[in-house]
Amino acid sequence: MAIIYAFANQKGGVGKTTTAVNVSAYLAAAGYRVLLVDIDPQANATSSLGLSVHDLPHSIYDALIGAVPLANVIQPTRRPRLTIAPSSPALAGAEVEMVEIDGRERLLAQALTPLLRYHDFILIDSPPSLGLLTVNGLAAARNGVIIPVQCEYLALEGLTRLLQTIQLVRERLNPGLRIAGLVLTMYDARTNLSQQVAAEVRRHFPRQVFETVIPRNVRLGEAPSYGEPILTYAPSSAGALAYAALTREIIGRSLRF
Amino acid sequence: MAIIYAFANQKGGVGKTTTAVNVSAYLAAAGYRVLLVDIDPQANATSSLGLSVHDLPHSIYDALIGAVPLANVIQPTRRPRLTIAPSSPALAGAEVEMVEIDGRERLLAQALTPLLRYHDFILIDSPPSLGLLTVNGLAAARNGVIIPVQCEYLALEGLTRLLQTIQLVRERLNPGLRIAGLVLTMYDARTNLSQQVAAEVRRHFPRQVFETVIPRNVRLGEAPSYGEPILTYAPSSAGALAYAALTREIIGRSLRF
Ligand SMILES: Nc1ncnc2c1ncn2[C@@H]1O[C@H](COP(=O)(O)OP(=O)(O)OP(=O)(O)O)[C@@H](O)[C@H]1O
Ligand SMILES: Nc1ncnc2c1ncn2[C@@H]1O[C@H](COP(=O)(O)OP(=O)(O)OP(=O)(O)O)[C@@H](O)[C@H]1O
Ligand SMILES: [Mg+2]
Ligand SMILES: [Mg+2]
Repeated sequence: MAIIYAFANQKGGVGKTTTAVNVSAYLAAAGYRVLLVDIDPQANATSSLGLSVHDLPHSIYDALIGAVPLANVIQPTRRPRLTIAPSSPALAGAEVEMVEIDGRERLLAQALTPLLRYHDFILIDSPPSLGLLTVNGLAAARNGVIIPVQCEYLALEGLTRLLQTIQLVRERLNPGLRIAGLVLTMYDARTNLSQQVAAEVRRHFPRQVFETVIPRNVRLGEAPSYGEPILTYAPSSAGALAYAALTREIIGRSLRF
Repeated sequence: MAIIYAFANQKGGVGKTTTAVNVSAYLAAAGYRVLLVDIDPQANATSSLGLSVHDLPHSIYDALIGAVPLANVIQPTRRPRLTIAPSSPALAGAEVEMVEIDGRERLLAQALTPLLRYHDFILIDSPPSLGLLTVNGLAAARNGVIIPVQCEYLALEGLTRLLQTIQLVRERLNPGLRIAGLVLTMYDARTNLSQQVAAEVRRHFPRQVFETVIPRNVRLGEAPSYGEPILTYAPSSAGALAYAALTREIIGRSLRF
């Protein structure tokens, strides 16, 4: 039975996509069957794995709104055991269209149900908002939400609202929704700011913050332009070693399920 | 008659708020009467200028949806001649509420109309999406949109969709909407990635990219935690000098109006 995590944080540019893509790739390399679900209209996770949104017959939009089975939407990637449910720009209009549909918050959870036994992990990349698409991701995340937190002051500010939204989704849509972990990202050891933010996050979430801290590393920003995860683009870079370590921690925390 | 610019880019974390806040502060320091309008539910521009969303009687939400005159929402800041129409978390639910209202894309433009002669510049900070709030900002931006572009590959990818949205708003809501300029942000001279992205943006938008490039500078990330713009927090930092220079360029491009 697949373990499902959503990667969510409404603050923009904190490393949601980079974390979802690279953890997916390391999980697949470790032998797990992984489905990455891209519910961000920007489709950054889709392009980060080398797919072009314009060449695809279907996207997650069709599975959420157009009643195409999700199995028909899924595409292979260059990495063995790693598949993706790609996004498309059509998804930008989805939130308005979904408002009219009964059970609009559970469309993704329903679409995933027939696929649970074919994957070991299902990871969901969310857009930078707390709208209906992100709520669909949280409602589908049976095993919890992983929150990337950029080591910046403004990234701290948004955590309260995110926790409130998680609480609401847990009460109304997904009783199993918990914080599976917080990942400190873009950490720059040379700056006080990074150290202060990291200390603050550890103070508030002592048991949930992952040990692994993702450093700022330019290779992580370069990899998407080649359509590759860091694992193949720069496997011995600081970014790669950190995401490999984070993935081992996620596997460790997943064994309880 | 006020000059109105929107700062927009659906890609998250590219420097929209940092640019809107710091350009506002330098314009006010140069003697202009400036109103900063925060239409992002995250309310980062509001907190970056030292206001606490929980202490305010009204927010932009009340002016857009609750028919409170915008003049009653505006708050002073610690900087002379710089006022703000603050955001609040209530704004997160606004997009769904606005869908039902006639003329929903022009609510901000209408709210600003009575205030045009009391300000020299009105700057609008947008959320990381192309939804109804951002469209309201674009529809109100009589003098154009300023697009912060982070020097990262993924930030390049979203520009096409942003241009398409600008085109749509120009055709249907605001014939005067043009690209007032693109600002390269978080430039790290040590990396090829920054240089390549900057070269690519200059190639596509030769006349519209501002000369001034904003470097990555930790002081810009620290300033919001003190509720201050860079102008008072670290006035001789690389970040401050760059935003001062950018503001001079914006004033130069505004003289044509
Ligand atoms: N540890 C890192 N070091 C250097 N660059 C990074 C790192 N993590 C992410 N990046 C780069 O920073 C930018 C923001 O990261 P990313 O797009 O993953 O964030 P996001 O939260 O998914 O953004 P959005 O809110 O737009 O969805 C991207 O250009 C990415 O390549
Ligand atoms: N030139 C810079 N150098 C260093 N840090 C910066 C710079 N510009 C912005 N920052 C920091 O990077 C983060 C992202 O910037 P900012 O919040 O302004 O982007 P945004 O586009 O408004 O994000 P969002 O999409 O969430 O609204 C913030 O923590 C900010 O303090
Ligand atoms: Mg993303
Ligand atoms: Mg912002």
